[in-house]
Amino acid sequence: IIRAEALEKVYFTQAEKIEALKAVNLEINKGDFIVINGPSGSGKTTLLNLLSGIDKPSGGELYFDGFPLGEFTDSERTVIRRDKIGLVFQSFELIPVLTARENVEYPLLLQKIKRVERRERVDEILARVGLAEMADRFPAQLSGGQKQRVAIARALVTRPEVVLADEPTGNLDSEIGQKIIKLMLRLNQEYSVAFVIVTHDLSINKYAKKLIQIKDGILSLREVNSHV
Amino acid sequence: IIRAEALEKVYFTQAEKIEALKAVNLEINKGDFIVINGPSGSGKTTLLNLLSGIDKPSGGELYFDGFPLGEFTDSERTVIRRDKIGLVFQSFELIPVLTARENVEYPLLLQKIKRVERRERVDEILARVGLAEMADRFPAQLSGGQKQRVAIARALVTRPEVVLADEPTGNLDSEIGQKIIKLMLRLNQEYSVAFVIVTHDLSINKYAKKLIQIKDGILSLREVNSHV
Ligand SMILES: Nc1ncnc2c1ncn2[C@@H]1O[C@H](COP(=O)(O)OP(=O)(O)OP(=O)(O)O)[C@@H](O)[C@H]1O
Ligand SMILES: Nc1ncnc2c1ncn2[C@@H]1O[C@H](COP(=O)(O)OP(=O)(O)OP(=O)(O)O)[C@@H](O)[C@H]1O
Ligand SMILES: [Mg+2]
Ligand SMILES: [Mg+2]
Repeated sequence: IIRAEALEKVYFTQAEKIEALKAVNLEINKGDFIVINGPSGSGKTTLLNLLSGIDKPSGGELYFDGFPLGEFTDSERTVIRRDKIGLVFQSFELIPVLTARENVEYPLLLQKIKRVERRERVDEILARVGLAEMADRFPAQLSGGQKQRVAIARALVTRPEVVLADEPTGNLDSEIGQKIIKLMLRLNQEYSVAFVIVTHDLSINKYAKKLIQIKDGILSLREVNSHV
Repeated sequence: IIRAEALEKVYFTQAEKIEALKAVNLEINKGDFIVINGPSGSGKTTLLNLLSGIDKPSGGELYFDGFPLGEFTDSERTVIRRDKIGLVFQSFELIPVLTARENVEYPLLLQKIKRVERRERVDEILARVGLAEMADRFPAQLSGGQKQRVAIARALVTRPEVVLADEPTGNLDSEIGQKIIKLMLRLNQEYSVAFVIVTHDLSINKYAKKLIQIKDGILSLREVNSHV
């Protein structure tokens, strides 16, 4: 679905040139369940921002369904993100003026899903992340972990081809965190949703079909478990 | 230093009345090292917001150094927070227009610490959280875990009487997370800084002198380790 070849990202500040990603090669295929670990500042968020098309690489090439991402127009990339990719941001990025339900429903509205089906799918995913009773609250009325779960529900509700999740359990206790990972595994097995999960929580690693380490902007493959 | 008696907090939304904290009793003494675990939404952030005086309780009484917090004026409470309490927020709350160094230096400026000493203390704490090279960057140019460490450095640099830390390692890998906890333990042992650490990371529990559980707004004491 997504292929990165020799991907590079350099940031410039007034004082420095920061090589956040160096020569990254990565392939995400249908049904993949990839976990990425790495120290703080090693390039994980930068990688996800490039894979989703939110940010542009400084070098290398990115392919979506075989086509170079650079050849799509900005509006085509927006359509790809809307229909094919689900994103869980490290800082959630919820819309403050919409309720939890409306935040989760938003991507389905963009896809012009009918009202009855939207209602069913939103209710179901909110229940699965334990937020059924919070559906009508605004982000400011939710705890950190509740906001994180709204962000997760929003990324999953469209059952996209690939979900890119940036530290999705960082604000969750281990019980609800495990529930969320099992939910992702079910979507992976039942709907072939591919997952790329960036996480500091090493207890998630055992579920990975492919385990990747990132350090100073360089990826290395650690394990492949095809039997998982 | 801080004492809570029968503390209550109720939130009102259009549809509901939410009893976020119920009859909470808690005492924080000099040199304490308290860890609080609890499920997402159980009331941890609410508790810290009351203990720091950022929010007002709906019921019960809060004492600071023996005096009821309600009897201080707003500006007196601000002085208490500035001089006595260090806060690490769950969502960091850095000042976007200040660099990492300036964000950490800010509380020392408020305390009118002299320039040379400010410089030394800020450089030292930034080095201890692994951010010496990022000192001149702005929050927008930092990773999630780097921002979290700026927030931690800012809370510790004044060596306050008590540090209230809301999930301080949620965005950190285990290596730097352990370093941060050891830094807190050193401040606790060398300067008698009291710590109240809210966390989902159960690996921190072994360091606690007092371990508290919170569920549906109710606290219960789980363990006291006076030998730690
Ligand atoms: N401003 C608010 N208005 C209404 N309800 C609120 C508000 N802030 C928090 N709550 C509710 O109060 C309860 C406790 O919230 P709190 O933020 O203290 O939880 P928490 O233990 O810190 O959770 P987490 O681990 O997810 O950060 C939650 O059910 C939350 O939805
Ligand atoms: N806008 C930016 N300008 C300059 N440098 C940046 C910018 N964004 C990120 N960086 C730097 O690029 C490097 C990688 O950042 P990134 O956010 O990808 O790390 P990360 O692996 O997600 O870290 P964390 O686990 O702390 O979230 C870091 O050193 C960071 O400081
Ligand atoms: Mg990150
Ligand atoms: Mg919280």
